[in-house]
Amino acid sequence: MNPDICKERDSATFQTEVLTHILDGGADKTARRREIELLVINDPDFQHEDLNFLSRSDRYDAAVKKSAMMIMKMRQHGISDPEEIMCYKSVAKGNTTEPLGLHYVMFLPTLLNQATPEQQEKWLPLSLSFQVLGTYAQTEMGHGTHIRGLETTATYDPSTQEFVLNSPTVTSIKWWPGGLGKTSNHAIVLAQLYTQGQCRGLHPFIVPIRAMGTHEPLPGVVVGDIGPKFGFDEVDNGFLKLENVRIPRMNMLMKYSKVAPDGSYVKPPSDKLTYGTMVFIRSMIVSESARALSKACTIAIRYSVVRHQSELRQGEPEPQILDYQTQQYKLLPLLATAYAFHCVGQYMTQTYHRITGDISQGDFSQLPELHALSAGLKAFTTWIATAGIEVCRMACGGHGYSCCSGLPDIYVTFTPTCTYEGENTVMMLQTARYLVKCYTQASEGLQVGGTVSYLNEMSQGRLQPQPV
Amino acid sequence: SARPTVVDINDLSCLVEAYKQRASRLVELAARSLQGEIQHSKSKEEAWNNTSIDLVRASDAHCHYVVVKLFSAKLSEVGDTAVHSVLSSLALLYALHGISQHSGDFLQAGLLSGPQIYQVSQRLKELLSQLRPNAVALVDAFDYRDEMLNSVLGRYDGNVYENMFEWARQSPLNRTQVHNSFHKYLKPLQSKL
Repeated sequence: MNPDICKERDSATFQTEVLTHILDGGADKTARRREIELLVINDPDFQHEDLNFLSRSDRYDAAVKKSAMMIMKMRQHGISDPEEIMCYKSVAKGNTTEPLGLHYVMFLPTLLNQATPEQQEKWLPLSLSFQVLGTYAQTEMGHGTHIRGLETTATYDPSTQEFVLNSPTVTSIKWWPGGLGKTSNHAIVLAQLYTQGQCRGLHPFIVPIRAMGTHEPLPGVVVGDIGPKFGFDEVDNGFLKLENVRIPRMNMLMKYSKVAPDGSYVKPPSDKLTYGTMVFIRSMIVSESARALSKACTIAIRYSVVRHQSELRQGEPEPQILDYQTQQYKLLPLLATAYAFHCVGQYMTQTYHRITGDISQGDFSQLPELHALSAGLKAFTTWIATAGIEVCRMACGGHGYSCCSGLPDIYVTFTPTCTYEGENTVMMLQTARYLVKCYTQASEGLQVGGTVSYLNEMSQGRLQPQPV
Repeated sequence: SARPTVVDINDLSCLVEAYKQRASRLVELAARSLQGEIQHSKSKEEAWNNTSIDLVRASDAHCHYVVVKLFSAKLSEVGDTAVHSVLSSLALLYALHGISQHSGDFLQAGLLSGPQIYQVSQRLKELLSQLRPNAVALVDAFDYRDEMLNSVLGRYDGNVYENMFEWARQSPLNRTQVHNSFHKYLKPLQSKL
């Protein structure tokens, strides 16, 4: 053990274990988390060459191998609780991503939230046994966060009771979904529904893209990998072009909106329900911000007590670089931010579950608040965490530039969160739309609730700041 | 009736209040700015675009308030005195650092005075010194094992340099003492010049 780091631990004024329990939500949760982590760490099957020394193709290959192994091992260990799955996977994949990530975090949740019981009966066993390897194809080459602008069409044909899916333009080609290029055989495709000659807006469809036995692309499906990216080397983010692909009527997810065999349409109780999976991911990203930033802070702060540099006082030994005020100013506010985001992540997860629980009981009243808060906090935390990771990297001097610091991997794996699941500026403007709406309501004397309840006080003249 | 804003920069609840008022003011400014634009613009959409910088600022302030408020609220759940003390310092640092970064908003809103902004900056420095001895313990509490961090610099045992050297030796460029590119390109070049 390095003597400097020993000295630091000896001089702490609190017991780290107590704080760890608080962060985990209790001593029992810490114990279980550690148990799961050791299942991965002590498993020789998860030992592998450092991914930094492999080509992109080899990194993808290693990641698919690891994904497949993770699934097998989790079954063997009886890990089925979503939190425990997340814990197991986060240890196994380290600071990188995995090709089957979207199967877990988007494909399955969409089935659970948007499929009818009959549809779930069909698709869930296939998905849970990984006969169906799924992803979620929303973004198009020419269309990002503005999803009403998506061009992919699904036209209902009552004569065959099928939807005909098309990518009518180059810009409508689905672009970026993780695991779409080579790994998945099914995708939940977001497309504009046309029935009885009318466009009914965006709806989700389960589209088979590769044959389940041979994994060959199906007729009318043009699918592949989008090429090297800024990080994300392990994931085959893909493109998908659909040319008159026919799918059965029951492949439209119909929990909320429905198309009857004759083509008549029943609209959903709220338009925002179609984007429920995105809201879920945005809520989870807040915790990811805390995780990525806390990892970066851990690296930079530990290194800052090992590294000695220059002289504070002439003739004395080089001090630890964390003794420099400028180094403290770089790192300690970020450490505080990591803790703050941890609290926000916990709150966001609880709020998501509470409000989606209400939604499943038919109460949609808090959906706009969830939508606005998840969008804003996703943007707020990812912007700050991304910039913070980079500060941590530079706080490690030249060595932060080496992949051995772990910081480049953390940065390139995390920074896409600023653009995926909604580009951050657009997210902030969505939140602003909600704030302005609530402000208007409060000004008119209506009560607004949740995190914007302070706007009531303002309308009542109770928020009148005066100079100190 | 107006409520006086007495901001004690060492009182987290006062700072939460200040963040709330900042958010409130920026939402109001953005909403009024939008209203003004609607009267001058050709369409609501154009007015929205012309106000979007203010709108993003308002959202940012709202989110910042939510974060400060949640961090502050978390402290009430912490029973251990030593942990409560260090987390309180962290929460105060977070709130004061945000104020120093956005001091213009707090000054313009009359939430803090110029001398108070100076106090914030001084208090911030004190908090850095105060938290410095606990910095390593605070990151240890995240409890990331080496296998998860995958970082030579962030190793728990702090044995950075010897492991960095070992890591570098694994580079594929080190598999042979003389790389093939020397024979293919450099040697012919040397022989020609």
